[in-house]
Amino acid sequence: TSHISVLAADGSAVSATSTINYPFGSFVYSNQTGIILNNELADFCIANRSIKAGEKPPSAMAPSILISKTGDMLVIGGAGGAWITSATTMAIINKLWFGYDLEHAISAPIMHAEGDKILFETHFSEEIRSGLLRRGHKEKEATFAMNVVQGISKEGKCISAYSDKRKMGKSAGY
Amino acid sequence: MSRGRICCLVLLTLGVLAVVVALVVILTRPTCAPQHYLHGAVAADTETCSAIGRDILKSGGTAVDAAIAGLICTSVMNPQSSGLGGGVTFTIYNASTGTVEVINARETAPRVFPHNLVSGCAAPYLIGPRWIAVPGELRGYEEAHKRHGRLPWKALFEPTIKLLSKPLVISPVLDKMIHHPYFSDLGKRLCPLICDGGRFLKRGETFRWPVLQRTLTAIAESGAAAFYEGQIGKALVEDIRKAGSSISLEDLKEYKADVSPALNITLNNHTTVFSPGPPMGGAVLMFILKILEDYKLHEASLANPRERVETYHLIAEALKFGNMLKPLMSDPAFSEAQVTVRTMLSDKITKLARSRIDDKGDHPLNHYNLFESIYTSRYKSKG
Repeated sequence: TSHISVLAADGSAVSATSTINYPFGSFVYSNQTGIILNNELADFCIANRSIKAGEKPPSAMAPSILISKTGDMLVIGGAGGAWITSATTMAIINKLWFGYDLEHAISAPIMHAEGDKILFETHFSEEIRSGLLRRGHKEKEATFAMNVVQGISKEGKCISAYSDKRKMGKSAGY
Repeated sequence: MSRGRICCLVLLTLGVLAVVVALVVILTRPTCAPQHYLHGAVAADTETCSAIGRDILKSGGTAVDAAIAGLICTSVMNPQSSGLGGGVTFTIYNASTGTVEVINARETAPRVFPHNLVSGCAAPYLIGPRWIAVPGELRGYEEAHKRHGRLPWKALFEPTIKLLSKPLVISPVLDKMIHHPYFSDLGKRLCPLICDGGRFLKRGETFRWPVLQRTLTAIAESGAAAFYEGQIGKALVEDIRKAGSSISLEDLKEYKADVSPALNITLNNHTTVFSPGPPMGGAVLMFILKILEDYKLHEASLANPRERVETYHLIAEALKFGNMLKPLMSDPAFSEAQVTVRTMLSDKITKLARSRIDDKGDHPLNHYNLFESIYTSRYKSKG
C-alpha cells in the first residue's frame, strides 16, 4: 500500500491511498502489459462471510483530511495493512493533541492492537511498554510490520510536509 | 519657501514613505521555518514521486492532478506497494466549494471466483491468481481527473513514462522486500521483471520495464478505456487467465468507481475529520478518536511517567475497541454498513466504550465487543 498527501496553493487538498495489497499483491505478473496484479480478495477474510460479485472488500485504508475552525489543515493517511488504523490514528493524536511537529508525530514509534493484545513497534518507549504490561496488557510480538504515514500540515500560512522515514520517503514543496 | 526646497521636501517624504512601505512588506511577509513551504506540497513515499507531484502543482495542476501523477510514479518506484493492477481511494477537499468527497476505486470481486475461496483464508500466504480482484486504480484516476483535474490527462503520465525510458534502480526498500525471507520464494514469479537469469537483482542494480512504458503510453494517449475496454485489458485478461484467474473482460468493462461525500466528525468542537466510510477504515479511525476526545489529551498528558502510562493505556484500550469493529466495515452496496457506522459513531456507543475503560488492561476479548452487548441488550429488552 502507498499513501500520498497533496496540498495545492488554492487550499485544495487530496489524501489518497493506493494498494495492490501485501508486497507485490498476488505475485501474478502480466508479461504483455507489465502490470502486477493485486490479491485484494484476501481482504474478505477479515469479514469471514460469503462474497458477492461486484462487492468491494473491507480495508483499513483511511486517507483523511482534518480542517480546524481556524483554517489549519492536516492531510494524512497511511500504508501497512491492518497497522494503517493504529499508525494514522497515533500520528493524528501526536499532532492534534500532544502538539508534536509533523515529523515527530509521524516518526514516533507506535503501538497496534490485534484482538486483546498489543504489539509495540521497535524503539517504542520501554518505560511506557513496561507500564502497560504492569497494567495487564498482553503483548504480542510484531513479526512483519511496514506502517508508513505521509502527511502535510498547514498552520497559518506555513506548510509542512513529511514522508515517513520508515520507507525512506521524502516530501517536496515550494 | 522656495520651489526647490518644497520639491526636496516632497521627495524626502516620498522616500521615507517608500522605506516604510518596504519595511512593512518585508516584516509582515509570512516566514516559515526551514523545510516549510508557502504555496503547496506533496508527500509521497519516494522523493522522486513527491517531486513529480510538486512539479505538476507548479505547472498549474490541481491537487488531484498532482496526486494522480504522484501515484503513477509510485507504481514504478515502489511496484511492490501499488500500481495499475490494484485499487485506490481519494479523499478530496475542494477549497472553492468547501466540500469533501470520496472517490472509492477499490477492487471488486469478479463475477466468477472459487466458491470455497474464504475457506483458504487460513493459508500462510494469500497469494496467487485465485485472490485477484478486478482492478479499480485507473477508473479512480479517471473519475478524479474528470471531476477535479486541470492539466490534460496525458500530462499526468508523461513524467513517469520519461522515468521508464531510463534504467530503474533497485532501491533499498525494494531490495528489502524481494530479499525478505517471507517473500523470497514467491518472488521468483516476478523474475521476468526483477531477475538476472534466475537470480534476484540486488540493491543498486538496475532493470528496465519497457512493457509498462508501452502500457502507460497507450493509457496516456487513449485514456482508461484502453485498460478497461481495449487492447491492454484483453492482453491482461489473457495473461491472468493463463495464470489461473477467472477475471473476464466483462468484469473490467463493468467496473465503476463510487463517488460519495466523506464521512465526518468534529472533535472538541474545533477540528473536523473527513475520511472514507465503509468498506474503508475511516469510521474505525474516527471511532477511536471519538472515544479519546473526552479524555482531553494534551501536552501535559505526557508530562511524567505516571501520566504517560495512563495516557497510552487509554489509547491502547481505544485501539482494542476500534479493532473489533473492523470486520463490520463491509461494502454498503451489499450490507447495512451505513447503519452500523451511524451506530458506532453515536455518543451512546463511544460512551459505552469509555465506561468499559478502567485501570486494567487484561480484559478478555469479548469485553471489547461493543456491538454484541448492544444486540444482546436489545434482544433482552424484547423479552
